[in-house]
Amino acid sequence: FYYDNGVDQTVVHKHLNKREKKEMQSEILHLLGLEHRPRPVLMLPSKKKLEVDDGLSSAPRFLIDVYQSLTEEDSGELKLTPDLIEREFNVSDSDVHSMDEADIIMSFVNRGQHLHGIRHHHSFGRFWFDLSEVPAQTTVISAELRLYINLTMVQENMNTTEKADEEETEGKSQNFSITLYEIGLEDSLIYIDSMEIDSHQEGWVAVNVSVPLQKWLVKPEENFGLQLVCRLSTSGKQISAREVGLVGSHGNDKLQPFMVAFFRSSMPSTQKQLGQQLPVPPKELIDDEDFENDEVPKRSSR
Amino acid sequence: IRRQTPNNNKKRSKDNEEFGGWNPYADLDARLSRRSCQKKNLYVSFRDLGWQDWIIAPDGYAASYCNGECSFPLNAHMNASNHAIVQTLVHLMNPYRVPKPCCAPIKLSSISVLYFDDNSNVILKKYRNMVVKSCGCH
Repeated sequence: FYYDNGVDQTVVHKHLNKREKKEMQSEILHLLGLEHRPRPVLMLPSKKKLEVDDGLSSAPRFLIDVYQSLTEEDSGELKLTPDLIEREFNVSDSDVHSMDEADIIMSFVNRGQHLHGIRHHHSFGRFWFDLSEVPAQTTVISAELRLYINLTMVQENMNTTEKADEEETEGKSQNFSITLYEIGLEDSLIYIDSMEIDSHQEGWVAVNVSVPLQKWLVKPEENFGLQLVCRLSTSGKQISAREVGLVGSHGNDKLQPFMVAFFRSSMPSTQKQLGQQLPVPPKELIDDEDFENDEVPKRSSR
Repeated sequence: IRRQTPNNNKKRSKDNEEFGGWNPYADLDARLSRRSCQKKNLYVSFRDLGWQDWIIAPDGYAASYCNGECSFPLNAHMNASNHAIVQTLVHLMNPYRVPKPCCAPIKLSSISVLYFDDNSNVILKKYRNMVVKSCGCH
């Protein structure tokens, strides 16, 4: 435990023993608004993470770019300088606005390919995200599913496609339409959005999934994920996402589909000002009537 | 310094016990030895806490803290608010009942922390008022 000894030197005050270290950890975890110390399955490479080029899929990479694009303003607030994130992930102005407004930004790794029990043809076009760790007392500002279109994949597919109808595949650019559905009860499909893709298009595209996300946060048991359906614009014939050039769960790590969500912390402002959590007086000091009709939400015990 | 009348002494000693002894205006040398209000370094190290496996960035942050006295004459201190002068004068008149101005942050800034949750999703959280930029007498 280091502190300044009054003559501008930092000195070791004392070495904490195991119990004190545990206490200090839980105090700082609480300051960070965390109930427990996360134990992610994916262990980060030991060397400096921010420069790590491989080993990180698109979901963490997106947020590392956002993290590196945040700068501190004179007012003490954090502001986004969007150049890096715009270049890498082709974000829109509304995205930049959401990033500035958000207190919490989460990127979710797609678990759709591991899901069983959902009988939908394309294993690729299926997305499911684990929302169990979304912090409580937050409201959704916006959310989007991000997909990467790889031009080389489109060309490979066009070359291998049998020339059933020449004019469709001859040099002329093809148009695809991709439609995103929410998978509802009994595998019903609930329309979310659709967009036209040109076969010469490359890069990230985003589909707004704020509505299903808000619903899943309220009813986690109805989170069956999302289903993508791709078609040839001309004939309406259904094709696989691979033929559209969409990178799936077996593609390049950095280009994997992922969801990103922007949340506003909806704690009472004092708690927000005090760094997310107010210290809670020990139970014996709280006489119940004080808290009977208190509108402040139930506080977590410490 | 008020003229010491015997009963005043009695009152003072009673007050003294009541208010824990040290009177910054009686023991002058003690006062001078205390440094005036200023910002001090304190670094919260996520690395020392052994959190490198789940916190992607930063390695820690310079939280700092404020320390030192807000004593008369206040103009010796940087960043004393106008009201701090009033607070000091009232304290001078009634040192055992009215506190001196307090040495506290006058400018705080934010940090953002990037970390993995249990499901290896990634969370970027912004925290306001986490770093002391400057201290002053309030």
